[in-house]
Amino acid sequence: AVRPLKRRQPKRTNELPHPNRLPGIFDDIHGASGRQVCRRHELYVSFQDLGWLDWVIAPQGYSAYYCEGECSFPLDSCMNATNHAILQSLVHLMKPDLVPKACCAPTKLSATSVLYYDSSNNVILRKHRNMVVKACGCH
Amino acid sequence: GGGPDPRPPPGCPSLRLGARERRDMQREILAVFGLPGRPRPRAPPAAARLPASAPLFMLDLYHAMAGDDDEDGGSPERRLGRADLVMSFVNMVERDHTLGHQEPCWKEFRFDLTQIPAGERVTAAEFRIYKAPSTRPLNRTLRVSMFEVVQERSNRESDLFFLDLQTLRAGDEGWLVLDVTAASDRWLLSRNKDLGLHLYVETEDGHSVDPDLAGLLGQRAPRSRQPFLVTFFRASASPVRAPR
Repeated sequence: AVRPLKRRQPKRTNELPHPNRLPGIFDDIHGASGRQVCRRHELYVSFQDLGWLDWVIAPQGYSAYYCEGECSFPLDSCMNATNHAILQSLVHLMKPDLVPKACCAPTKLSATSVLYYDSSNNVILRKHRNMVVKACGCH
Repeated sequence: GGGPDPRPPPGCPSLRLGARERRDMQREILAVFGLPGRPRPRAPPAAARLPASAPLFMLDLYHAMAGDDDEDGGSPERRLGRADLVMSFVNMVERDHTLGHQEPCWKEFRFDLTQIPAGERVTAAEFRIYKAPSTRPLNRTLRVSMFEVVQERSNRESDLFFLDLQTLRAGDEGWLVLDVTAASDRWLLSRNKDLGLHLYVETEDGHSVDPDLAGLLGQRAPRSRQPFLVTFFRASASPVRAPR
């Protein structure tokens, strides 16, 4: 009997298991999984809502922003990611149970200033660093 | 998150914070701002909001600093000397030493400095007093000098420490800024005390002039022209929050 030819085992390759079409910068901002890619979102901290306007002279609140979105495709051209994040995301694709995805976090922060009365009616102007997200990326 | 008035997605119970949770949230956010607590300004907000000299000046600084906020933006000369805290002190006691026509005559200002926060380094301090055109035809040039009261003496004049000298013309009008940064070393040492300042005015040939007659406005001036002290601080250690 002719021995059936041994089926060649598919060579284990590191090919990505799913179509790895990266959403380019002209595609919509939803990645392949339908989730949004990592980007900055509006977050307004309202001193009015906090009931502080009887002692805060300025501002009435400020846009702090926050970062949210998928880091599934750190190679995406519209997303800035550290080399480590790219490596972590690739290793995550190979071992999803062992290595988490890179996460979407601020890459640039700036300050905001608040002008207010203290309990002795002195007027104080305080600059707070790292209170406003300027840019997001994958870490 | 989301737009200016984020609405919870349909079906999700809208989160309503109780009074106590709101207070806890406020305290958490105050802690992030490094604010000691929610101060209760003494004067009723309406009176406190009259255009007083210190808030008006500080509002200008706020707009300058806000323009400076973008770390990589803001032209260097607009930086407030990298200060991250500016305090204006308005609680002041003023005493005139112009009685009896003895020479020299001076004005004394005492400021309550107990509000100065710990761990901050003073990078600059200035005393601001409004100069109106003088009421009498004094000769043209006046010299205004400022001293810090180092030690009061019962039987003689206090020990003084020279701070600044400005020359102006009798007809000048506007804010006169005297540099009192040199006095700040002593503040941080004797925090519990207040700061005493003596203001002298004299003519070019050395005659002492009553500061009121020279047009320097004290506490009796309208609120938008009252003198105040401004101090610029730089946090020596960034206020790192204790882990919870």
